[in-house]
Amino acid sequence: VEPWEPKLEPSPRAQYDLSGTRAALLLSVIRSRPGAKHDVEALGSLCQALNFKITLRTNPTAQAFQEEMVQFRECLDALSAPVSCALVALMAHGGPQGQLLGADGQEVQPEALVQELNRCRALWGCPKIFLLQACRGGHRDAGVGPTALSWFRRWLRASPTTPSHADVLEIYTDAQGSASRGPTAGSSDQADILMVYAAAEGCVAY
Amino acid sequence: RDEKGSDFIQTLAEVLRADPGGDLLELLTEVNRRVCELDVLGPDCPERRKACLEIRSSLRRPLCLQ
Repeated sequence: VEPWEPKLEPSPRAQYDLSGTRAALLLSVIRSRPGAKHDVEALGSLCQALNFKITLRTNPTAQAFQEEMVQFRECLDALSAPVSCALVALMAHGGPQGQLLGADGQEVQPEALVQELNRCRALWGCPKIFLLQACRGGHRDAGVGPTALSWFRRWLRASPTTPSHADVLEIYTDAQGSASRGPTAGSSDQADILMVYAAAEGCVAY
Repeated sequence: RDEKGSDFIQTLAEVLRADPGGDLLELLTEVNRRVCELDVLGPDCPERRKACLEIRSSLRRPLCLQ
């Protein structure tokens, strides 16, 4: 009988362990988005260099966005080898309320896709990266600075909030939730998520 | 995007390729700095425009992809 030894938790400063499988799902609507192929190529090449196993689907409909995510989750859960990280890139036109528009013009909520991956047992305690290249509304940010000053003054008269979204970094260290399950017992099911939007809320993504 | 892809994805690829072992949140801050510096001009956008990323993280540890 092996003597019992306490299992040491990694130091809080320790990095995520990425020694297991890394998986990437790239969903891109390239129809009516000129140049979108360049993004697919750049991300594909980057993911390959970073040792991600890549699943690519172009021109998904709104329903296919959801289906691909379900399939991705199921594949990860079915793997016998440990999974250490997932990266999901969602690239499409965006609706005014932050929706993604599938190749069929129908809408899908990115939050629903995030929740789908959150259900992935293989990814409990592992980092989940979401890259969202899509408009989140129609506001065009003129920025601030000398050349934008006249626009800024006009804008201030019309709106009570600041026009530029520069330097917005929202860190959510949400510790709520009490699910004690899986390899990271005690952590929130909202933890370990990194979401990067190409634009601030309500703004056009270029 | 029409000619070379979107500012966000292209800058992300550029920054991560240059320092794949860096902390991802720090690298994303650098991506945002570069994207914010860009001026966007286009046929449907005759005036100078800006873009800015939004980064939401509930990561509990440093994340380095290499």
